[in-house]
Amino acid sequence: RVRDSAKDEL
Amino acid sequence: MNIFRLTGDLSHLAAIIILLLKIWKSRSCAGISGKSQILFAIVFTARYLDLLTSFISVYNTSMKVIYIGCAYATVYLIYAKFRATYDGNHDSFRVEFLVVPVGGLAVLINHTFSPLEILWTFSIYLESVAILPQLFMISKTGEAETITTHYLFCLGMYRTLYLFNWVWRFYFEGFFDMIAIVAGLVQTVLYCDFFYLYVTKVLKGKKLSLPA
Repeated sequence: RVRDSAKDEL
Repeated sequence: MNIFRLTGDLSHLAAIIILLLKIWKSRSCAGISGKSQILFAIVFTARYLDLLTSFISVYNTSMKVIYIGCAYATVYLIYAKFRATYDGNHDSFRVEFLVVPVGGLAVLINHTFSPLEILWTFSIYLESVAILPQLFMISKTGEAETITTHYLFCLGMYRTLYLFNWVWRFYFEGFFDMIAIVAGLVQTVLYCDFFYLYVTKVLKGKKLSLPA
């Protein structure tokens, strides 16, 4: 999902 | 990880450290908006709750811990240790006009209607406007210490670099997060006026004073 990979950002 | 995200994170870290050292060494928070620092502490708290639920990397976890630690340390220095130097009269931005609409928006527009997701969205929206009390304070006092302008420049550059990071990730990874991108654009736009003054004044050795 788009969101999960954004999770690796600070 | 790409160069834009790395330099963005380092710029953000530099800003946080510059501010903390400025207050600690000068033993004064004159010209600093305590309200903005409280908003940043809220932003980090709401966004980094996943510290408790997921581990991504040593870098990710350590940076989050440093950000949260420094944010609360800065708020502590402003409102407790060096409270006497806090300029409450000029730090008069009505933050409730930011927190309430941002909170409502986070509940209405998000990727998933779950507590962690809504808190993350809230922190993204709040971060985009969290600097307003600080910019408002500078417009009221009509000036800013040079060290404060360096802090603001690094802080503004961090999200600007993140915009390039998202272009990079869209092009190479097909990844994009519309909520983060739109909020990041708003956040960067809010710094444009300051960036102009920083480049035309501070970089020429002048003091940053308003009206321009």
